[in-house]
Amino acid sequence: MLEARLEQANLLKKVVDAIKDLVQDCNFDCNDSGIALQAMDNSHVALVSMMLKSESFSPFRCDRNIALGINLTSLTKVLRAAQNEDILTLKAEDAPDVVNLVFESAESDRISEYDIKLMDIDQEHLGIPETEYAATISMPSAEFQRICRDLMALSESVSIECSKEGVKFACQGDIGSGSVTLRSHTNVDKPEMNVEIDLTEPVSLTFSLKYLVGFCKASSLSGQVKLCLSNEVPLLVEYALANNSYLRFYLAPKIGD
Amino acid sequence: VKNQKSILGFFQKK
Repeated sequence: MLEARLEQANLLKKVVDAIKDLVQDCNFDCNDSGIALQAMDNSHVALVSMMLKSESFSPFRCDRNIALGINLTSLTKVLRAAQNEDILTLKAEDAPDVVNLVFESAESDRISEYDIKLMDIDQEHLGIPETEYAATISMPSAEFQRICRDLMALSESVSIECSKEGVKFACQGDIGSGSVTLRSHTNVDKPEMNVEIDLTEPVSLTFSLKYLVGFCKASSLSGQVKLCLSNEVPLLVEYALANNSYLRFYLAPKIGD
Repeated sequence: VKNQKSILGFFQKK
């Protein structure tokens, strides 16, 4: 059986909120290492990969591999009933029909309990190859969100060019063009404001802004976002969570003109 | 999406 207790419901609320517009039905794969999720969007352009390590829960117990097929719209409805600060416990039997969610208020004696019916989801897992990326950029997640939103006002797509000069986000649209360039930057007082660019060779790729703006819904999960790029491979957008847990998005590039 | 590659072109089904 599965029993996983999260100190704050907020974490799951934010994760589900960040992915629910991208994927609708998905398996939460539970085993003794934690709870994982991998799903593609309907157009097969983007892939979300979530890992909530067992260390992110206290306690965490999962004796066997259990796949919880959950509709994220249903999960969102139930998670809305949880306060951000509530303690959240997920429970399921070994061959479950439902997943049980318990929300406990730390301040009051209120305990709420919900069951969500599970779905049988036949989901194919994709093998994600280990990649030595040509460029890795760590930057404030709010900055990345702002750049994507600003450029989306002009164009459907953005080119991300990484060179010794820095990283340049550029777009061209009907009304004109725009770009934002960031250079490496260290803020001793506020490390979450750092921009770090690790480059082994120059990269230039084009991506759909609609997807990137969608990924940025995860911004509240982490002060920093990591972008990993290599020519001709999907972009990796990673939001690191505590205890080596993570929320990753992969986005296939667009073909250049 | 026009000119958009698929993620399946990069990651293989297990």
